[in-house]
Amino acid sequence: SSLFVYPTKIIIKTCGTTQLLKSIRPFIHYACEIGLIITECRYTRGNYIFPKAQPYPHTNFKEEIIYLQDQLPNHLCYRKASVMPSKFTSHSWHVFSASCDKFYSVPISNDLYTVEICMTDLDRVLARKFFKHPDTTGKQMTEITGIGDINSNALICDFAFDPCGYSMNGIDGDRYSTIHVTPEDGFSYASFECVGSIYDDRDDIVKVLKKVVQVFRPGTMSVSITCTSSSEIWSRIVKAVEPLGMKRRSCTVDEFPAAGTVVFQSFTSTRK
Amino acid sequence: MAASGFEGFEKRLELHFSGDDPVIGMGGLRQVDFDSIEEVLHAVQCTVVSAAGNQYFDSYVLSE
Repeated sequence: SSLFVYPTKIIIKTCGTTQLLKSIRPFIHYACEIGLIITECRYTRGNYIFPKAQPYPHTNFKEEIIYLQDQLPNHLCYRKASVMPSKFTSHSWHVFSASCDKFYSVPISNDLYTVEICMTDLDRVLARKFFKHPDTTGKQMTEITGIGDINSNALICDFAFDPCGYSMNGIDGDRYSTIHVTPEDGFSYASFECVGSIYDDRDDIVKVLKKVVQVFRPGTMSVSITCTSSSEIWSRIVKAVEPLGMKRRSCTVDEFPAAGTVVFQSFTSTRK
Repeated sequence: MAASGFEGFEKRLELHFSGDDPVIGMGGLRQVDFDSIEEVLHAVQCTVVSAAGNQYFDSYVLSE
């Protein structure tokens, strides 16, 4: 799990359950104490692998939205929740966003986009590298798996869990990236997330995605791109991963307040 | 839940704030002290296992 704190933005991403929703009120409270007011909320997630393990009072998306609506102040009046489907019931994308009215609105930087990747059915040989030996460190996992090469400019903060599992945060100037891995056979999972700009070199995101796919070689992968400006970033995703043996199976597009356009694509490996 | 305690697919929350320029110039949310952040994370049932930062933002790897 990861937390990023910017001067006017907080991103928290947790495995496990929906407990992170409990952070909304305290974060708003501490922000208010230093003179900041909330202007936007985005909540995204994939599917539950173990839906019955989710804790009350948010055990499904409908309940999560009710809880979110209750936590947010009234001035975040533009709200939308949607489940973006894919060809696979195990890979649908749940999105909620809320933004404020004009009185509180602030200029939004619209050149940045967020890429969220969920990968399941990881290559077994590659997944084994995320099992911890007694003397294994997060840094060693970063090196032997090739994760360190995804963005060689990034400062990497990594952690190897016992007996298995891995998390890392990458810091490259004002941009973050993060990876979380659950390697156990039968429910292996890895995620990758980063931010980019539509003004970056067109090949930058392509190179990153290629390296990510090569590190995990997933059987199934979904890629969500969130961008406030119209761009063709989503098409670069296809060009990046299809030459690596991933075939696109579905693509869904939707619009959300403040978040902008979300393009959700799913892929499967042709290796099986 | 899986035997490892992991539920794979993450949940992601992003909150944006605005305020006066001097507040933001002084670090904005980065002024919130670490004890307060730990208190929030306690409610979320996470703890910080690794931390780093630069001039732009603070980064925490969390348990779970």
